[in-house]
Amino acid sequence: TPIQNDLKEFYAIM
Amino acid sequence: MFEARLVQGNLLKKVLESLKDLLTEASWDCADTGIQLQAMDNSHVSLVSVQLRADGFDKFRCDRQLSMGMNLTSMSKILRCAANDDIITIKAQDQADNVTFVFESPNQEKVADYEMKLMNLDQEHLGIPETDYAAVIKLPAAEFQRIIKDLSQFGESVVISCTKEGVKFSAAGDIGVGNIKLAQTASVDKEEEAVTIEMQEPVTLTFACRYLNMFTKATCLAPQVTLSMSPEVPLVVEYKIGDMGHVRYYLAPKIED
Repeated sequence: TPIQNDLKEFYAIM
Repeated sequence: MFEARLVQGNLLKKVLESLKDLLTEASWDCADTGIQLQAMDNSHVSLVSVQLRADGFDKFRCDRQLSMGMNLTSMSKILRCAANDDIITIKAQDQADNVTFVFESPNQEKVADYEMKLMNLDQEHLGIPETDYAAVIKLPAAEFQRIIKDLSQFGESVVISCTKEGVKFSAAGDIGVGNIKLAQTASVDKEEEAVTIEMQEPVTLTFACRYLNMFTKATCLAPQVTLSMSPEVPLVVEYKIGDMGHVRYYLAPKIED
């Protein structure tokens, strides 16, 4: 089953 | 001091309806350009970004940058006290620890004001790079809401696949498999009913239904929704707020393990 990613893997914290 | 007056108050009511299932609290960042909000849901899987430009208000004054932390459940309760045709004004002093909402009936015979405490929220902000998406799909918002609602019965994930033929939404689970294919509409008499696809390269991504369902709460805001996709990056679901801004939802994809 596909695993949910976290947004922080794509966008950096400012 | 800060003061923003919106004659079409129901837009603000609808924005809160679009946020309250996903976020419990968030900060409204006010500047002379307008009001912005950016917050992730508690699981950090999705993010909402709201922009309300100053020129969309019929009166907008922001003497100093102001960040107002609010409990959105409370803010939603207050905005529910406004009638759909009320004029809504948001007011706050600089360094204030509360905000006032004023609701005026169109004939000015009834004026209500509600004061709410502000919160100190030091939430993380994410940097979202300008992206040239592989596929941008525009479709009727109600259509998208219906597709997600129907396919959510089949599984907890929806696969969105965009090719030059059109866009396909699929879901599979215990009861079976569902596929919905939307072709690009040739010509429609009403722009709002069109399905248009701008595709640079085919893209297929998998997303959790429960977030997509929460995003479609913004269907009340706009007749159309725009889906922007690129391989291995979050989906962007955008609803316009009149001609003064937008609500943008970002959702991280699910990756095959």
